[in-house]
Amino acid sequence: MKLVIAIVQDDDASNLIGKLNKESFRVTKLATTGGFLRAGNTTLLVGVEEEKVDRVIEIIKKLCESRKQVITSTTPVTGTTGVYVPYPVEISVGGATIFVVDVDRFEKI
Amino acid sequence: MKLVIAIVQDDDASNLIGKLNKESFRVTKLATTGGFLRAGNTTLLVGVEEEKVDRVIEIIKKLCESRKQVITSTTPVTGTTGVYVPYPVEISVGGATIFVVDVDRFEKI
Amino acid sequence: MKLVIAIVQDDDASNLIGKLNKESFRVTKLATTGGFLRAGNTTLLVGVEEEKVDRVIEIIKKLCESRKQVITSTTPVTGTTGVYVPYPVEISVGGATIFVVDVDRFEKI
Ligand SMILES: Nc1ncnc2c1ncn2[C@@H]1O[C@@H]2COP(=O)(O)O[C@H]3[C@@H](O)[C@H](n4cnc5c(N)ncnc54)O[C@@H]3COP(=O)(O)O[C@H]2[C@H]1O
Ligand SMILES: Nc1ncnc2c1ncn2[C@@H]1O[C@@H]2COP(=O)(O)O[C@H]3[C@@H](O)[C@H](n4cnc5c(N)ncnc54)O[C@@H]3COP(=O)(O)O[C@H]2[C@H]1O
Ligand SMILES: Nc1ncnc2c1ncn2[C@@H]1O[C@@H]2COP(=O)(O)O[C@H]3[C@@H](O)[C@H](n4cnc5c(N)ncnc54)O[C@@H]3COP(=O)(O)O[C@H]2[C@H]1O
Repeated sequence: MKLVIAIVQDDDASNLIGKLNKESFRVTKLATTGGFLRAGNTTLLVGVEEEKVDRVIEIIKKLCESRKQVITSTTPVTGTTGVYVPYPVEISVGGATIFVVDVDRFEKI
Repeated sequence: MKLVIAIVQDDDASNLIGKLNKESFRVTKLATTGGFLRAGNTTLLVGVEEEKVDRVIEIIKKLCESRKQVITSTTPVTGTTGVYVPYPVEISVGGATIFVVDVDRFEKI
Repeated sequence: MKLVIAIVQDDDASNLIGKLNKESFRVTKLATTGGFLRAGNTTLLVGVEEEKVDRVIEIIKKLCESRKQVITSTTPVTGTTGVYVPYPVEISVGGATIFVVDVDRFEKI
């Protein structure tokens, strides 16, 4: 038995949990916070048989891959008050940090 | 030193923590969410000497055993509006999922 | 790779995260609750290379050492209603409980 601890973005968490559940994986969700950006993120606990760890990581990779997203940001026009010009900015979202820890003993009551 | 990670139902958590504390076990509580039912549950961290792991699991088993509970559900009477008939439904509550993980190093500051 | 799990007081958490980040350590924060006092505390997850574990523990020790703090408590004066006399009380704050767990496998997506 292994415990997969995956820290993912909030936006990807719901889809990821759904997909893991669909393949009969059990998941527990923790609402956590990133230390650096101080923004909310999600930590998932997935206890799984050793031979299934690869599949869990594959699903996380597919659903949480880093990707570029274009958002509209606004910047004030110099020389005027309150006039804003929208312009496109590319940011990178997604990503996941995964720790796999060995489980000495597993019990279901 | 071992770290016991136990996922239990919210209703059992408070009693369980009290009982563990009474036997001088230290406990930290995390408010978590079940992936499948998307309902709140509780995850406990209990760092404990290896020879005490059995006792911690025994206490969890006793306080969180799966049991049947009868709740009153209501079902609308067909053909009428707003008339509800209460009837008994048996649901199963309790249960716990327990992971025991080895601790390389333990420090108390 | 090791996962450092540190349970610290809420008051020390923000400074501690800042200091760990300054030395390029990555940190995830969990809002947790102490089982005994039922008061909020903070649990930090710090995934770090094995040779850096000592440094992380050193930083935690420095920022979370147990120390005495004098607070003003008030006690009602016997024989009167509503008359309170402030007097100094020494309490101990700080402290940390640290578990270091081995990580079988680490992935960054
Ligand atoms: N080894 C580890 N142990 C425990 N938790 C870990 C971890 N590696 C990543 N995390 C968690 O995953 C979140 C995203 O990390 P990522 O490395 O993709 O993205 C990070 C990274 O690119 C950057 N960053 C984080 N800490 C940094 C530091 N000390 N110096 C420079 N950049 C940092 O800022 C992004 C957001 O970081 P934030 O802390 O808000 O949120 C982090 C943190 O909650
Ligand atoms: N291996 C594991 N790793 C991490 N966390 C684990 C785990 N096994 C159990 N849990 C945690 O314990 C809660 C209760 O699980 P239990 O197996 O008793 O009861 C479960 C199980 O009977 C059923 N269930 C869960 N996932 C399922 C799935 N993928 N397919 C079918 N039934 C599922 O629904 C109940 C509630 O599940 P929910 O996810 O809301 O809540 C789960 C989850 O938070
Ligand atoms: N082995 C372990 N496993 C998991 N979590 C651990 C742990 N050791 C400590 N903790 C966590 O760290 C907090 C502070 O523990 P500390 O031992 O400094 O300070 C403790 C200790 O001095 C005392 N205490 C805790 N449990 C006790 C018990 N069963 N009997 C007597 N005193 C207890 O009350 C203080 C506050 O405890 P509280 O439970 O509210 O909060 C605890 C708990 O959240």
